[in-house]
Amino acid sequence: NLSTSLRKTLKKIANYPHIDKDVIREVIHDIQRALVMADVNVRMVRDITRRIEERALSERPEAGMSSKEHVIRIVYEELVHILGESKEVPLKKMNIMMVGLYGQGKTTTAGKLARYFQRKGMRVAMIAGDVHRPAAIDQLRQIAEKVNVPVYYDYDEKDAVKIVLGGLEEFKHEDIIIIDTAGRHALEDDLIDEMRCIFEAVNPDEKFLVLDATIGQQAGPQAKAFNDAVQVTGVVLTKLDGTAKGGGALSAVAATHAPIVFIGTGEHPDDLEHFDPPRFISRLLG
Amino acid sequence: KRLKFRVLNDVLSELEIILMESDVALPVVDEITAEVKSELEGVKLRRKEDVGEFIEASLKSAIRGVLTTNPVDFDDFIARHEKPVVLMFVGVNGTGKTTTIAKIVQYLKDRGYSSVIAASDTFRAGAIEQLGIHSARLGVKLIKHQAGGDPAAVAYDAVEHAKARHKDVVLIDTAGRMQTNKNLMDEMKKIKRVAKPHMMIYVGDSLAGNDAVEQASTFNEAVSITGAILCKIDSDARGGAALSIAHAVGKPILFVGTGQGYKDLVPFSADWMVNRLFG
Ligand SMILES: Nc1nc2c(ncn2[C@@H]2O[C@H](COP(=O)(O)OP(=O)(O)OP(=O)(O)O)[C@@H](O)[C@H]2O)c(=O)[nH]1
Ligand SMILES: Nc1nc2c(ncn2[C@@H]2O[C@H](COP(=O)(O)OP(=O)(O)OP(=O)(O)O)[C@@H](O)[C@H]2O)c(=O)[nH]1
Ligand SMILES: [Mg+2]
Ligand SMILES: [Mg+2]
Repeated sequence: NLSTSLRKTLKKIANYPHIDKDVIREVIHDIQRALVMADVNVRMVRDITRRIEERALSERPEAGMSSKEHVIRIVYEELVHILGESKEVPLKKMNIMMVGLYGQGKTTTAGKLARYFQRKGMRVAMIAGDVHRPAAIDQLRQIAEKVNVPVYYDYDEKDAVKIVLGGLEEFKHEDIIIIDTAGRHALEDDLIDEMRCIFEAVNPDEKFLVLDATIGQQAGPQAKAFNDAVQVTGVVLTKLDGTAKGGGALSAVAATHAPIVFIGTGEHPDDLEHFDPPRFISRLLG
Repeated sequence: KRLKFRVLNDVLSELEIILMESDVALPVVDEITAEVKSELEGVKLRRKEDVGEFIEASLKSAIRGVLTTNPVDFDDFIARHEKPVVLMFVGVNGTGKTTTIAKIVQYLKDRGYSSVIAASDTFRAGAIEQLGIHSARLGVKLIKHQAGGDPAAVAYDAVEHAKARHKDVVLIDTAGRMQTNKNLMDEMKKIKRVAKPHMMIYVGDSLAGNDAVEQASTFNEAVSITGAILCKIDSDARGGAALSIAHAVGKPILFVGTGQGYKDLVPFSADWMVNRLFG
């Protein structure tokens, strides 16, 4: 009868995707602010925003989606695209070189990775390649003892390459060798050279850039400098047990073309998790 | 001519981007530009060219205002205060607290003051050894207990030692901690209760972005900060975190860390920061 068919028609119309431009602009504005507050690079936010707006206004929303949900879905896709292919670190014989800025968590993460691979049944060893920081060797030795992994060190050797080569020789029968290196930043030519020398002498299978989730707009430029020197193969984002959103990681991924492989969620050897893009993105968008 | 709303907004947007790209937290950028807008409301200018300069001048003055609130003259404070003066250093993980303490000891040495360091980071691997190396190089006494010991007890012992041996300054190193960790924030409050520091110094990282506000605010609520020291400015970070922190807690930035050496500590100045932000 007429009332049933009218009701059917009204229902169909209600489900037609319609685009409310004002709502879209408002949602995009909120997302833009959220991304900036999450420490995503400002220029990247502008680029992302432009793409989202173009897509939101030109693409049809999926059936039943509100204008707001339509935008969020597009934002999600754009961010997943920037994060790139996720990667499972292979369980094979390899050397892993830890690099990064001062105080990001390289040494602590080395211990976490040691425990991670050991629990997977691999034989793990570590090399104390930081010859600069006071008591860096003591720090790594105490961590190594805690995770029950051997560590190679030399209190008197100031040549980092010599130490690393010595450690690789000593541990050539181990499966996973984790090489800790000193903190450094892009403007320190001598330290960037040191890092490049270690890289060229050893040619490590993996080069993990350890990045603090609280880092701001310097993430991109610094990651690029590290990548130019050693071709980063993975990013570890640390200190996500705090309130920082870690937007700098997007710039690091974009600069290195390397995926985020792990996240750090605390100070203990167990505080290492696999990177989970949906969780990261929802945290980013607040 | 009156400052046209559209022109004002365009110029302000440009300046906002400069601030955001310099790591000034977004809420702080909002407040500063709102302040500039209200100051420039209906202002009359003589020439068209004045507009951009006028807005920028107003912005710089607003920024200077944030950076010069509740000023503390560190040298004067140390000079006048009854000895031993107790300084406690706090902040999140890896910002540069321990290295900064070494630099402050050097700074005090250069001015004729004697120091005692309290190794109140009893948790982190190698923390006590790290201070052991610094104190040996600087020729100052380090008060330490065994790893895993009570941080407050170490601080207490250091203050007692300084009183007994007539040392001028006690510097308490504490473990890095996330402001979200209630147990660690309580531990920090306990160290403060026991050691009764005269200065609570928040050590921040110049590389930090928007989270600097949340971190500093929470620390300030917990232990009331006297002033902040911002490290690693030599990494080319513009250091807008200085503005974020100063705005969030209403306290001054005392020094900036410019490297890993003992002399790499520079007294902070608002003019220096403004020039750094605007090239
Ligand atoms: N809360 C928290 N703290 C962390 C995490 N990762 C590292 N830390 C802490 O951050 C601080 C710095 O860690 P380190 O491992 O010494 O950093 P680093 O990169 O080796 O430092 P440098 O060698 O000096 O460049 C320490 O207090 C660690 O315990 C994390 O995921 N969460
Ligand atoms: N380039 C540079 N490096 C710095 C500066 N301040 C500290 N560092 C380095 O940053 C790293 C961490 O410094 P620490 O003094 O151990 O930091 P912390 O806050 O005591 O760390 P936790 O106790 O683990 O929380 C070390 O490698 C220092 O040498 C600075 O102003 N410039
Ligand atoms: Mg280290
Ligand atoms: Mg420390």
